[in-house]
This record gives sequence, C-alpha cells and structure tokens, in this order.
Amino acid sequence: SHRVLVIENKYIRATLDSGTGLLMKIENLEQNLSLPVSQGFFWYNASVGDEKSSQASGAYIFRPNVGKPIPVSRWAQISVVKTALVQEIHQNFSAWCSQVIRLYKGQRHLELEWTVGPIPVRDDWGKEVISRFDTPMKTKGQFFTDSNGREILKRRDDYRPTWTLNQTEPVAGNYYPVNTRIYITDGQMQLTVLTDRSQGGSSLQDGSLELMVHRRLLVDDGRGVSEPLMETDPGDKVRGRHLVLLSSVSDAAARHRLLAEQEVLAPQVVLSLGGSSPYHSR
Amino acid sequence: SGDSAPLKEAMAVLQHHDAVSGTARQNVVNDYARQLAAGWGPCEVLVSNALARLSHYKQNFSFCRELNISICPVSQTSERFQVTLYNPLGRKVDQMVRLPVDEGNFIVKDPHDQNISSNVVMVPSSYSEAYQWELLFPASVPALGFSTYSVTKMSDHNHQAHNLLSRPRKHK
Repeated sequence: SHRVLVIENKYIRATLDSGTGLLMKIENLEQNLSLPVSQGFFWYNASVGDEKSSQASGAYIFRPNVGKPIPVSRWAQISVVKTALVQEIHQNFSAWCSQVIRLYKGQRHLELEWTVGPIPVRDDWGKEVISRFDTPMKTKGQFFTDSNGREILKRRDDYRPTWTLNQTEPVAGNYYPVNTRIYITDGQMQLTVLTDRSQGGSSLQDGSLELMVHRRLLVDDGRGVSEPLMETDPGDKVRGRHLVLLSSVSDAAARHRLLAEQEVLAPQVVLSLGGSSPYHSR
Repeated sequence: SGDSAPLKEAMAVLQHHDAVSGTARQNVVNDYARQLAAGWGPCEVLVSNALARLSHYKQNFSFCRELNISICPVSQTSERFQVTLYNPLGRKVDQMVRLPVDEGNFIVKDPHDQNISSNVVMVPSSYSEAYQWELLFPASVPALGFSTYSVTKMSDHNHQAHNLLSRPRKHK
C-alpha cells in the first residue's frame, strides 16, 4: 500500500516510505539480509526538577522530565538526488532539523548526515535531541557501546555488573558514553551505528537504538557551572554523521573496526591552486 | 616554518574534564575553541612544508576548515585547482571526495593524469543560500601516503566539445 523510494548500490539498499519520507528498511544485498528500520529525530523535555528530585538537566546531568521523547516530526519533506557516484535523500523534518541519507557507489554503509539547531526554546522547554533507530530485532534488553574506540562493553538495561543498581532514572540511568560506535544484535544480524564524535547513547526498548546529537537547556544543574547549557553563537547549530552498518554478526566486527579507524583517521584534504615551484633548486 | 607545539599544548589543556565533556562555562568553551584554532595555523604550515618536501614541489596549499558545512573558497571560486589527500592509516583507503563548487562541469584527473568520473550534485536547500553545488569524485590514497588530483572547470565551449567527444559514435 506504501509507495516507496529506494536508494541503492551493489551492497546496500535503503527503502523509504514516500508518504512519510522516513527510512523504513535497510538491506544488505551482499549477505541477503533485510531489516525493517525506521529512523527519526525526537527530543526529551529537559527536567527543571520535580517532586521526586530537584535535580535539573544541565551540562553535567541528563535528566528528562518524562521518559517518552517527543518526535521532531512524524514525517519529512524529501528530495532525491541520484547520480553515478551517489544516491541521496534530503530530508527536512523542521526548520531546525534536517538530514541527508546518502549511499556512495561501492560503499557498504549508509551515511546519515544530520543537521540540528538552533533548537527552539520559546516554549520555555529545554530540549535534548536524539536520533533513534527502531527495528523488530529481539535484543533482550542488551546493547553494546565502545570504550574510547577500543573495548566493546555489553550494556543491560537497569543493570550494573559491579553493584546492585536501584534504578531511579529509567532513561538517563540507561544512557552510556558512545565514543565511536553503538550496536544491537539478535544473534544473527547486527545493526551498528558509528559516530563522528562522542555522544550519549542507549537502547531503551528491544530493537531500538538512540544517540543524543544536540541539547539546549534553560536552567543550570547546580553542579558548579552556574549557567545553563545554552549555546547562542554558531555552536547552536551542529552537523554530524552517523554511519549505519547492517551485517551478519560474524563479520560485523571487521566492518565496524575498519570503518571506525577510517572515520577517526580520515584522509586530510589539502587544496592548492597549482602553479608550483620545484622544492629543490637542482 | 611550521610548528605543532601550539596544537599539542591546546590538546593538552583540553584533556580537562570540562573540555572533554562540555561542562564548562560559555566563555571557557569559547577559549578552548580559540586555543584549538590558534594551534591549527602553525600546523597547516607544517603540513604544507611536509607535502612540499614529499612532492618535491612548493605550492600555495590551503586548508578548508569548514568543509563539513560546504564552505571552501578555493574550490568555490577557482577554475582550476589541485586536491591532495594525505592518508594517516597504514592501509590504502578509498574515499569519496566532496567539495563545494560553483555551478558547472569539471574534469578530474587522477595522479596518473587519467580522467576519472565525477559528479556535481545539489546540496540540500537547507544547507546554504549561497552555494548549491558540490563536486564528487572517488579518490584512492596509499597507506601513510598521499594522492594529488587535479580539477579543471570546463568552460561552456569545451563542455560541448567534451560532450560531443564522449557521445558514442554511431557504428557505420
């Protein structure tokens, strides 16, 4: 019933619902894997303190005032670009949130280049914006995040391996630092998202995976900075990339480790106007 | 002469937890950014000297610090320029190069002076009022090495000629 939009190369096919403009499926054509994936942007309403605790969300603290984030938009205005070297979908979710879903010729990952900001706060609500991937994967409340790009740590919701956790913050208490990658797996397939900078991340539902990309808060969190996390200069608009890999569990590590290295130590681009002179006089 | 010490010192200062996690006051954050930016300049001279020595040619290299937001004066205003990619990894890397350009068609040549395929694509309308176009071409860079590609903008005249040449001849 849905008319769909497809971008593909010889390794990957991404399918979007042309009605909503949102991603709805990723296929790994090489390994014949197919995973329904819907991806969108949401925002947590930042807490300013409540009857349970006076703790507000701030530079040191992430504390949403309700557990369910609000969608930036349930649909995106889209335009499609297809050339020999790249196929991409430009998504506009709102005046302050857009994304390009990009597939280069010969690449085995989907590139999501997101642009978020300036986050509007005229409604007097601080906002903590996430990109969330939802799939039907049975992940048994587990997900994996890296530790400074090296060791991969298993995370389980409402659990700490070294002490008995009394979970008081069902969302923030399940957020972990993501330096280079976060992934979920059902034992057969693995969905890995690589980041181009450190972000907070979690998996709060089975098959779901989220990364916090930007925040704009209105009050201080009482931990010493004494000012709200509220960029007003060019830093209030942020652009970054998430690289999405769908692969079998068996070869996922080889893919994300090589790709993460290439992301962190990307080639340096230097331009020159030609017109050079020999370095050595002879 | 170039110098990497200022950037090293800035990075040393930015090991502070406030810099790593962003828990600093705005003026402190602005100063962190200022120190980093001040460190880039002497490093760019250092990289230019290294590339000149390795390529045996002194060139007027320029670095586009805002490439991620589609701003690069050299590629946006020049009819002809060179793109050098340095790969710090110990293995060959294939990378799609994206550079903001003015509208038009371009010929891209690889380090062996062979034409390679390239596209000019439209950037999302929300990205920039001023610039709408980006040049795309696939680059391959050796391990711990560099590759230099040359880009030439085709004038309308030689664009038609190029088209005619590239049009498949009718077999008699």
